[in-house]
Amino acid sequence: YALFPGEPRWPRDRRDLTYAFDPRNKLTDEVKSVFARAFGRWSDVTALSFTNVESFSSSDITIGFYTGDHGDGESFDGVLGTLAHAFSPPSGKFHLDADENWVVSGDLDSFLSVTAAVDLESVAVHEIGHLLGLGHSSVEESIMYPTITTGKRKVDLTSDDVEGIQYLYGANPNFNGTSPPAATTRERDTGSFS
Amino acid sequence: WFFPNSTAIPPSLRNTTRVFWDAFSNFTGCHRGQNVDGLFRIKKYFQRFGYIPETFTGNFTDDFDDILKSAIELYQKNFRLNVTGQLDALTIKHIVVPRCGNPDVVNGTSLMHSGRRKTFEVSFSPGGKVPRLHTVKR
Repeated sequence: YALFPGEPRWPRDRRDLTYAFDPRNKLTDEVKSVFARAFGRWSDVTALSFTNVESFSSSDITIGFYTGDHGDGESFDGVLGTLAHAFSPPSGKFHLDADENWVVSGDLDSFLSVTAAVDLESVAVHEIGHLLGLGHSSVEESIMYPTITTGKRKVDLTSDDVEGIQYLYGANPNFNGTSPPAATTRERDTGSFS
Repeated sequence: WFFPNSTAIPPSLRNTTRVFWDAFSNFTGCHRGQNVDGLFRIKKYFQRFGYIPETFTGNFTDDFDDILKSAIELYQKNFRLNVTGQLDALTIKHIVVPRCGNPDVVNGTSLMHSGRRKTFEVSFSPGGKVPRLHTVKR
């Protein structure tokens, strides 16, 4: 695992984080539930919690789908290429390329590797790692590895990812090192996916 | 575009072999000293992900120069590819895979192959009035 220069992380008094979606995207509950699941994968293993709130302007983490130049100097490039990016703590900005073809559900069995569609949860889990302070890892199996092949689903945190996030925030008290503890995010409990 | 599941993906997307950075495939085999039409684009790619510092202004040439060679070597090291300094087929195949927009190199420091955090085991030995600090790099 790797960290950003200076090892930025969320301060001790801000570990119960909130997140909100850009209302202009008018996302369905189904799409929002994918992010709740992705946040849950990180809160399972570390001492952070994530709660979905309505207020986009005041939440810790802001999530939006944008195309091309969207004002942060890192333009998106249409289908494939760069898929999303997220800023290190405590910025909380998480942007996804609205031009991509996102597959929302997890059933990728019939996925053909040469399609031009990408698994949304795989990208969400990776970018949330950046939001929490992890950089790109050179371990190919890691969630924090920079590339994702189309048609591939990669959502389970590896020991490399867990070691990195626990270095920054410590372990979830319920995490026993093998199977993830019961979910700690409120949104996840109510998501239609669970 | 959101597809509820993979079976909802239309045929036009299922069988596409289009890769966003298609044009880079034309540079397969390129090496230092060559001048190849359009090579400046891959320099822009490497600058985008931090492999060429921002201090190099955007007007890149089509020369396969030392700037590009160093960028490729660092990229190959980060992704544990053979460090050839050339745009060999495997490196090109890797470059065209969709990816996160965050850079791999920040302020000239490669985040990736710096590898795991070093942990120091701290211990104090009582000797003398002032305990001495001992560290062991693990």
